[in-house]
Amino acid sequence: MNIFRLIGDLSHLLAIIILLRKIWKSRSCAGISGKSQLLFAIVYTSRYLDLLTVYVSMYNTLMKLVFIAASYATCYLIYLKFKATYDHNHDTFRIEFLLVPAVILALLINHDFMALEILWTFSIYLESVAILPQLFMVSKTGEAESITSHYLFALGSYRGLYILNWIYRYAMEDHYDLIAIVAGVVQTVLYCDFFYLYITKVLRGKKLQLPA
Amino acid sequence: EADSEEHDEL
Repeated sequence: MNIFRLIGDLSHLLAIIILLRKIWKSRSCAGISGKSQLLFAIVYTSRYLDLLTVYVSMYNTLMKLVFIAASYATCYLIYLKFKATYDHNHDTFRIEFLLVPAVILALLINHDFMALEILWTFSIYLESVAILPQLFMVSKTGEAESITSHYLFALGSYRGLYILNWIYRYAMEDHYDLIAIVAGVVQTVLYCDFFYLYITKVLRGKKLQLPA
Repeated sequence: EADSEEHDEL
């Protein structure tokens, strides 16, 4: 564990809390892509199946359980409890265009052709693009509430911080995982445009609004 | 190279 990884994980945790709190407090999931949240639930479920086979640490186990539980809770709020507020007309990204390539890629490029390993690889590939329905929704409506922007910033920062973690681990421990690194860089790059808007607009007190 | 037996990151 190093500082970049810890802050990255905390940023990830913060993002999840911001989102759950926003939906719960406003009793609404307007502006939130249910499809992205569904993809995240698939990501954590397929990645953290190793909870059943290996024990890394208390921290590792707890965080995994929290991420799985929170992703299911978010889907529950969007698709069941606050279903009436879900903006499905704007949530039109075709997730099969992400799911199918992630499956194929995981079968072709992996560390080991074993069920758990392929599921882990699939989750890494899927996570890198899982935010696309949400970004697509923001671009479609042309705006995002500030709290949604904070959520996206915290979520985007997490993989960005992991890049620093990977550099650190390569330098200090001679450890690297190309699959995680390449997918993580792709994931972070997808947020770049959003990061720019967040820093130039939201942090200056303006709403995130795209030019017409 | 990464050890595929364990993924200690989240």
